This record gives sequence, structure tokens and C-alpha cells, in this order.
Amino acid sequence: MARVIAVVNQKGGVGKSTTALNVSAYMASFGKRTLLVDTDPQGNASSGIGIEKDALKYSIYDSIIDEVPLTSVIQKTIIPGLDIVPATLKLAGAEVELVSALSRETRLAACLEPVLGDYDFVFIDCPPSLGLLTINALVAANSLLIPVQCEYYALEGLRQLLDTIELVRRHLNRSLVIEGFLMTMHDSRTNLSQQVVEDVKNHYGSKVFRTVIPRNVTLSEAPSFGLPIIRYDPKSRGALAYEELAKEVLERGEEK
Amino acid sequence: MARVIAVVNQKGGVGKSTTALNVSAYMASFGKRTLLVDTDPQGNASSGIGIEKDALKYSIYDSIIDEVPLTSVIQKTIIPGLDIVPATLKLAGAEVELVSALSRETRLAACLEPVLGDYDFVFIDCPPSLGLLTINALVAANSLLIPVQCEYYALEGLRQLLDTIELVRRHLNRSLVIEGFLMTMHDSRTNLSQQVVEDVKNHYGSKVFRTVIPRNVTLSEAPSFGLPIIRYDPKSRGALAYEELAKEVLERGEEK
Ligand SMILES: Nc1ncnc2c1ncn2[C@@H]1O[C@H](COP(=O)(O)OP(=O)(O)OP(=O)(O)O)[C@@H](O)[C@H]1O
Ligand SMILES: Nc1ncnc2c1ncn2[C@@H]1O[C@H](COP(=O)(O)OP(=O)(O)OP(=O)(O)O)[C@@H](O)[C@H]1O
Ligand SMILES: [Mg+2]
Ligand SMILES: [Mg+2]
Repeated sequence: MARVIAVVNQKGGVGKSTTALNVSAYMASFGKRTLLVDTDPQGNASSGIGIEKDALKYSIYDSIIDEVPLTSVIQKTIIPGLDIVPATLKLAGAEVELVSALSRETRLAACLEPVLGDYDFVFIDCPPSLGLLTINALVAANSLLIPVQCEYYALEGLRQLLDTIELVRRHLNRSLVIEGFLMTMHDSRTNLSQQVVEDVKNHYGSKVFRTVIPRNVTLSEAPSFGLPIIRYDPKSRGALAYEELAKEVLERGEEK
Repeated sequence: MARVIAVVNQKGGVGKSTTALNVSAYMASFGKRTLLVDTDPQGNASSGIGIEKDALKYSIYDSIIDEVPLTSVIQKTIIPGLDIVPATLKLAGAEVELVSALSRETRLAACLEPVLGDYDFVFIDCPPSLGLLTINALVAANSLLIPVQCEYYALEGLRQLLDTIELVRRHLNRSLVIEGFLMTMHDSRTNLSQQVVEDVKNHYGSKVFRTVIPRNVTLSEAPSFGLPIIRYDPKSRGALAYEELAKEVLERGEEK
């Protein structure tokens, strides 16, 4: 059965899409059958892997709202072993549509259920909010990968995120755990980055991944070519860090 | 009557809070009576100006949902001439609560109406989404300041934002205009930054502010001290850029 990991943080621009996309690509390169689920109406994970969103017949919206089977929505990507459930702008309407819908928090979990046997890993990219799309991801996930940008504002938001996770665990998904906190966009030239890393390590100890993702321009260039970093520049510091991270996620799984 | 400017972009982490906070502080330093309205449940603009959120009796939530007069919510800040309407985590519930509320899109406009005569400028910081809190800001605003991070993903989101603005203009706020597109976190060492600036200028011409905000670590350090950049490091490149921007916003107003 697939391990379902949601990449979540309501703080904007902390590296959720970059992480979900690149960890997925490395997992697939290790021979693990991997599914990337994009639940952000911006669809950055989808375009980052080269999906032509205007040409799609179906996207995640059709599964969550109209119960189109996920097998009809799943697309192959340029990376062998990595499939994607793409998102388009249509998803922007789902937050409001879900508010008064039946089983509004468990729609994504229900969509994923029939395909879990086909994959080893499922990574879910979340939008920058704690609305119903993110709640759906928290309910569908076994564990959470929380990117934390090495900036002050990123620290502030963790309290709210952890409170929400606790609520979901108590009322909707008892087995939900934190896979780990991932430090992102670390700039070794600034004290701020170092202070934030130390602060998070002091608070969350071994829950913080050993791997730290450096700020590296190749990671922000790659999406404009629709390529994950493993294809765009596999020897870059950004690529090597995500490769390390994927190995660490694998290791943590074996420990359990 | 105050000019009401909403700082908006659903893409996360593009510099909305940093812009709203620092432009407001410089406006106040030019002798303009300025109000900063925080409509993001993360409350980054509020903590960035040193507000102790746990000690607040009222916040924007109380006005939007329970119609507490804004005059009871407004706080003075450390900057003479700059007041703030703070946001706290309580606001996170408002998105869902507003969905079925009466006049759900015009609540913020109604709250602001009685105090517009007390200010020359009102800047509204928005959350990274196009939900009801952002819609409320679009309805309350006269014009929009759109921060665009010098990154590929930031370009992708502009189409969706402009479509939403057009919808609001047609159905809720006929006089809404774009004040300008502000290029943020520009890194002169990378080609990517330059390409994105040229791309935005090609598309939006004179609507792009002359001022470009450089990536500058002092801007990300200042919030940890609860200080706007004018107090933290007024001679830094980040500070000088926001001073220029505030002058440009003033100039644009006089041209009309
Ligand atoms: N380690 C890194 N080094 C340099 N740039 C990065 C890095 N990680 C991400 N980026 C860039 O920073 C920006 C923000 O990253 P990304 O879009 O992945 O964050 P996000 O959390 O998914 O944002 P949102 O909250 O809008 O969904 C993007 O332009 C991305 O290309
Ligand atoms: N010009 C800049 N140079 C360096 N760092 C910056 C700059 N502008 C903003 N930052 C930092 O980048 C991060 C994102 O900025 P900010 O929080 O203002 O964006 P935002 O659009 O308000 O994010 P959100 O979408 O979460 O509301 C913050 O940690 C901020 O301190
Ligand atoms: Mg994203
Ligand atoms: Mg913000």
C-alpha cells in the first residue's frame, strides 16, 4: 500500500510545490511507483512537470467535485514511474463548492482509495491556506512533510499549522503523523537562515530532516522549462539536496 | 478622502506583507495619515509592525463578522501617523463563516467607510488566496498594488488574478483600477530575474512601477524585531527601494 505524504504549510512561497515535485521525481528514479497529486488551483506542481493544463480533459476538480474516477484523471509524466493528478484554475471554485457538500473533508481520501495499491508513494502538493482543499489533503495523508523557509515569518505560521493538524488528527484522521520539517531556501551567507534552523531544531528535534535545501537558482529556473531538477540540472546543489531528501524519506519509512 | 490600495496576489511569498507594511511606514513618514489593514490570518503585517497579537482585545475579525466599529479595533503603531487594523488567527474561520453570510463581499468596505475621512491612505494586506477575504479587499479598494516576485511561477499566477479582478470590477466594484505591478526580490546576479522583469514590462508596460525591490536580507530580518525597514535599517537597499516606491505611489496619485 502506498505511503501518502502531504506537503503542507499555509505560509506562502516556502517551497511546497518545489518540494512535492522534486521529491516525487527522485522517488520515481529510485524505482518507486510514485503519484504526485496537485491540489493547488495555481497548478504549479503540474506546470513544473510539463503538463499542458489547457489541453487537459480532466483534473483533480473533476474527481473531488464530480466523482470522476482518479484513473481517468491520472497522467503519465516525462519521468518514468512518476504519474500526476493535475490541477487547473477550475479548482479555485472548489473551496466554496465544498463548504456545503456532503463528506466535504473526505472527498480526496475517497478518490485516492482505489489507486493506493498501484503506488509505493503518493505526494500531495497543497495550496497556501488551511481551507477545505488542505483539510482534504490532511485527511487523505498518512504523514506530513512541512517545508519551513529559513525566514522569520515562516516560524510564526508553524503554531497555527500544528494546531490545525491536531484538530484533524482528533476529529478526522487519527493516524496522521508528522513525517518531518524540511528547512528550505537556506542561505549560508545570512545569520537569519542559521538562527531559524537552530530555532526549529530546538523546538522539533529529530522531527527536522537532516537534509537542508539550499537557496539555489537552478530550482527556480527549472519550472520555466517544465522540468524537475533531476532533468534540468542533476549536479546542482539544489538537485543533490532533493536527492538526499528522497533517500531520507525512504530511510524514515524503513525505520518504522 | 483616503485612497484605498489593496496589496494582492494569490501566489504565496511574493512580498505582499513586506510591501504593505513598508510602503505604509514611508507614507506616514511623508506626513500622510496612513492606515494599514491586515486581512491575512497569518497576521504577518501586524507582527511586522510590532503588534502583540495575544494581547489584543479586538482585531479585523470582530469588525468583519460581528460589526464591531473599526475605531475600536484600530491601534497606533511605533511609527507616528501610521495606524493598523491587526489580524489574528481568529480570522482563519472567517472564510467559511462568510460563505453564507449576508453581504459577504462588501463587509470590509462597510467597516472602512466611517474612517476613510480620517486618513490619506489605506493599504490592505491580503492572504495568498482568491477567497472571500481577498474579494472583500478587492471590493473595498480603489486600486490594486500587485507584487510580482522575479520568478517563473509568479508569472503563471497573474492570468488568474487579472481574471478575478475583472469579475470583481464587473459585478462588485466598477471603479477598481490597477495602481501598478511591483517587481520584488529582484536578484541582479540571475538571468531569471531579468527575464521575468522584461516579460512583465512587455505585457503591462507603463503599469509596471519604475521602482524594483531588490532581494535584500535586511527586509527579512526586520520583522523578527517587529520593525518596518525605515526603523530597522533605513540606509539599506531594501529601505531605499520602498522609499522610492512610496514616492512613486504619491506621484501616480497626483497625475490622475
Ligand atoms: N531552494 C530554492 N532555491 C531557490 N528558489 C527556490 C527554492 N525553492 C523554491 N524556489 C522558488 O521560490 C518560489 C517559491 O517556491 P514554491 O512555489 O515551490 O513555494 P510554495 O510554497 O509552493 O508557494 P505557494 O505558497 O504559492 O504554493 C518559486 O518561484 C520557486 O521556484
Ligand atoms: N525584497 C526582499 N528581499 C528579501 N527578502 C524578502 C523581500 N521581500 C520579502 N522578503 C521575505 O520573503 C518572505 C516572503 O515575503 P512576504 O511574507 O512579505 O510575502 P507574502 O506575499 O506576504 O507571503 P504570503 O503569501 O504568505 O502572505 C518573508 O520571509 C519576507 O521577510
Ligand atoms: Mg505551491
Ligand atoms: Mg503576507
